[in-house]
Amino acid sequence: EYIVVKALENGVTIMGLTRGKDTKFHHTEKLDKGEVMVAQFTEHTSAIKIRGRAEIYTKHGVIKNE
Amino acid sequence: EYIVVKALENGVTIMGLTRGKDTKFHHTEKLDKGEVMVAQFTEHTSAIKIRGRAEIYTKHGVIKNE
Amino acid sequence: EYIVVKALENGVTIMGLTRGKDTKFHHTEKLDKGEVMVAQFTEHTSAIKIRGRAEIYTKHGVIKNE
Amino acid sequence: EYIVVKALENGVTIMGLTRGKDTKFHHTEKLDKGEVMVAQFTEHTSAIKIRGRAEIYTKHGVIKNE
Amino acid sequence: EYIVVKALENGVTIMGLTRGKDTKFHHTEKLDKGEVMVAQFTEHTSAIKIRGRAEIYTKHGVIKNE
Amino acid sequence: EYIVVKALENGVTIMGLTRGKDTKFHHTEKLDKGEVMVAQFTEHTSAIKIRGRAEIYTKHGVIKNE
Amino acid sequence: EYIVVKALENGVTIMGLTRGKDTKFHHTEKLDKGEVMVAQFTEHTSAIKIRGRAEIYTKHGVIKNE
Amino acid sequence: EYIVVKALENGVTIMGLTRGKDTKFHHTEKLDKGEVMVAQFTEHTSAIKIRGRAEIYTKHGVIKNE
Amino acid sequence: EYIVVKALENGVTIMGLTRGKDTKFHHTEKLDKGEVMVAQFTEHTSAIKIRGRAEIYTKHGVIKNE
Amino acid sequence: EYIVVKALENGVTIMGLTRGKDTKFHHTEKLDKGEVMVAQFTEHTSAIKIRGRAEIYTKHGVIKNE
Amino acid sequence: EYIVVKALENGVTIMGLTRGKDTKFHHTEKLDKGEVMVAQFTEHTSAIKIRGRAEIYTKHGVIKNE
Ligand SMILES: N[C@@H](Cc1c[nH]c2ccccc12)C(=O)O
Ligand SMILES: N[C@@H](Cc1c[nH]c2ccccc12)C(=O)O
Ligand SMILES: N[C@@H](Cc1c[nH]c2ccccc12)C(=O)O
Ligand SMILES: N[C@@H](Cc1c[nH]c2ccccc12)C(=O)O
Ligand SMILES: N[C@@H](Cc1c[nH]c2ccccc12)C(=O)O
Ligand SMILES: N[C@@H](Cc1c[nH]c2ccccc12)C(=O)O
Ligand SMILES: N[C@@H](Cc1c[nH]c2ccccc12)C(=O)O
Ligand SMILES: N[C@@H](Cc1c[nH]c2ccccc12)C(=O)O
Ligand SMILES: N[C@@H](Cc1c[nH]c2ccccc12)C(=O)O
Ligand SMILES: N[C@@H](Cc1c[nH]c2ccccc12)C(=O)O
Ligand SMILES: N[C@@H](Cc1c[nH]c2ccccc12)C(=O)O
Repeated sequence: EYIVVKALENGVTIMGLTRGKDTKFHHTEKLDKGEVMVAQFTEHTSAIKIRGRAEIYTKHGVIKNE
Repeated sequence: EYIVVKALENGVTIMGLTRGKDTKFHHTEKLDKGEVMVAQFTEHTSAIKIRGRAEIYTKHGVIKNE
Repeated sequence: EYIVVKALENGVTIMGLTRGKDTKFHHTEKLDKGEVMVAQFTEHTSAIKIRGRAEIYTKHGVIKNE
Repeated sequence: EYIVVKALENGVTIMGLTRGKDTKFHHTEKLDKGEVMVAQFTEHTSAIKIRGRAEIYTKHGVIKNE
Repeated sequence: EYIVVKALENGVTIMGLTRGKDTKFHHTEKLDKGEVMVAQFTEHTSAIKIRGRAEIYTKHGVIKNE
Repeated sequence: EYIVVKALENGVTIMGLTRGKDTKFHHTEKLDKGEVMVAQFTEHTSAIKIRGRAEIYTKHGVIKNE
Repeated sequence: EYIVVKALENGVTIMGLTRGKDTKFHHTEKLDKGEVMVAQFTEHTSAIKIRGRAEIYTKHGVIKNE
Repeated sequence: EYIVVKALENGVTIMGLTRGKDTKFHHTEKLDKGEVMVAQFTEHTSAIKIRGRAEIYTKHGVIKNE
Repeated sequence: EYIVVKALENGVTIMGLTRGKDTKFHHTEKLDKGEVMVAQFTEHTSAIKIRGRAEIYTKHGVIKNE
Repeated sequence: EYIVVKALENGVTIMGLTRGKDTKFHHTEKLDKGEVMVAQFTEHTSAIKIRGRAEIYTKHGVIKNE
Repeated sequence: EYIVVKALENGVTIMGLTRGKDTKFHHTEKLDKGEVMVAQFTEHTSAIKIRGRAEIYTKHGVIKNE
């Protein structure tokens, strides 16, 4: 399973939240406008948080956030 | 399996409920308007509760709560 | 497998029934109007009962109870 | 695998039949009008019998019994 | 795998045939008009015979017997 | 995998052929008009032969034999 | 995996070919007009040959041979 | 996985090619006009060659060779 | 997984490339016009090269090469 | 699972991010205009970042970045 | 999983990139106009790069590169 995030502005952040009892940010990836990140769920990442204007492609459809 | 939550207002909360005999909140994530969280079901999370105005994308369709 | 319940009024209850020889309620979650709960079937939950006005999203369609 | 039963009147009963050589009722759940039960097939339940006016949602379609 | 039988008259019978070298009836369930039975194939049941007026919902379609 | 046979006349026969090196009839089930049999392939049954007027529901479609 | 053969004339033959290094006929089943045979691929049968006028239902469609 | 070959003329040949380092013909089956062969890929057969006028039914569609 | 190649001219060649660290041709099959080859990917074949005028049926569609 | 990237200009970069606790770039592949890269998620790659004008083909659709 | 490459000009190259910590070219296959290569992802190949005018058939659609 993976999601795709396309940044529509500079400074979009994609944060990976840890899998397990605790929920913390283990990595934050910054995207500039037009950059695309394709990210899987993994042994270490069980939730992903996205800030900033972006298009988020998932199996449940495309989400455009403001 | 994952769901996607897009906050339509500030202060939307996503609560993870523990898997197992007991059902408690193990983590609460706060989203500001426009932020998006993609969250899996995991070894520690077998139910998720969402409060506040948001769009919730699931395999059974998109749910808009008030 | 999970179902999604969106409360259409205050006081909607979602009850988890135990898996195994006995069938008892092991947890009751109360939802206020507009709150949404996404709940899996698990090692401890093999049936779910819902009371109150709600929309219930399942793989067999959306059920609106009164 | 699960089915969904929505009671259209008070006193709808959902009976779980035992898995194995013998076939007996191990649990009867009573639903009042408007209540919904989502029930899996399990290690202990290999057949389910429903009495009373209800809508039964299954992978083969929605059955309305009288 | 399961099938769904809705009785259209009283006295509809659902017979489970044994899995294995021998083929015998191990259980007969009687349904009254309007009652519904959802029955799986199991370790003990590899064939099911239905007598009487009923609607039978299977993965190959709905069969109405007279 | 299962097939469904609905008898359109009395005396329809469903024969189970043995799995393995030899191919023999291990069981013959007689159906009267209107009776329905739902039969799986099993450890002992790798072919099924049907005689008489019937509707046979399979994953490849519905076959009406004369 | 199974195929379905419906005989359109008397004397239709269905031959099972052996699985393994050698390819021989291990069983021939004769069908009279209107009879139907549903046959799986098995540990002993990795090819099936059909002679005579019949309808053959497979996952790739229905084949009518002359 | 299996393919279906229906001979449109006499003398259609279906050749099984060996699985493994070497690629040789291990069996040739001759079909007369109207005969049908349903053949699996197996531990010994990893390629199949067809000569003569025939209809070949595969998961990628129906191929008519001249 | 298999592909199907139908030769549209004489001398069409289908080459199997070895699986593993090295990539060499381990077998070349020549097809005359109208002949059809159905070939799997195997323990020894992880790529296939086709020369000459042919129709190539794959899960991604039908490719006609010149 | 794989994605496909087609470069629409020179100097498009595809970066593989490491799987595991740490998230670093382990490889950067440069594409010139018209070149195509098909890349899997692997034991070492759990996220992929793309810079520059390209078409990105994924299971969630085609993304054109600027 | 495999992709299909059809060369639209001479000198199209298909490069296999190694699976593992390092990413190097382990094999380059040259195609002349009209030749077709069907290539799997394997234990040794986790990414594929294509240069030159070609049609690339993948599960995400057909990509025509310049
Ligand atoms: N650490 C949590 C992260 C998480 C996943 N899904 C969630 C839903 C709600 C809250 C937290 C989470 C877990 O692995 O379970
Ligand atoms: N602790 C419970 C949480 C839960 C999951 N699904 C539910 C449905 C209803 C009530 C509680 C739950 C469990 O793992 O089973
Ligand atoms: N304890 C029961 C709960 C149950 C599941 N499905 C049911 C259907 C009917 C009655 C009870 C049930 C079981 O695990 O099997
Ligand atoms: N005890 C039976 C219950 C049952 C399941 N499917 C049936 C169909 C017919 C009659 C009984 C049954 C069994 O596990 O097999
Ligand atoms: N005892 C038989 C019952 C059966 C299943 N499918 C059948 C088809 C025909 C006749 C008998 C059967 C078996 O397990 O195999
Ligand atoms: N005994 C045979 C029965 C059979 C299955 N499919 C067949 C097709 C043709 C002839 C016989 C058969 C077997 O298990 O393989
Ligand atoms: N004995 C052969 C039978 C066979 C299956 N598919 C074939 C295709 C062609 C020729 C023979 C066969 C085998 O198991 O492999
Ligand atoms: N012996 C070869 C046969 C084969 C399968 N697919 C092929 C494609 C091309 C050439 C030969 C083959 C193998 O098992 O791999
Ligand atoms: N020997 C190579 C063959 C191969 C498969 N797919 C490829 C793609 C490109 C180049 C070579 C290949 C391998 O098994 O991996
Ligand atoms: N090292 C991380 C890389 C990663 C995958 N998906 C992510 C989503 C967000 C941030 C980082 C990641 C991991 O394997 O989990
Ligand atoms: N050696 C790398 C090759 C690779 C696969 N997918 C990638 C994406 C980006 C960069 C490199 C790669 C690996 O197996 O993971």
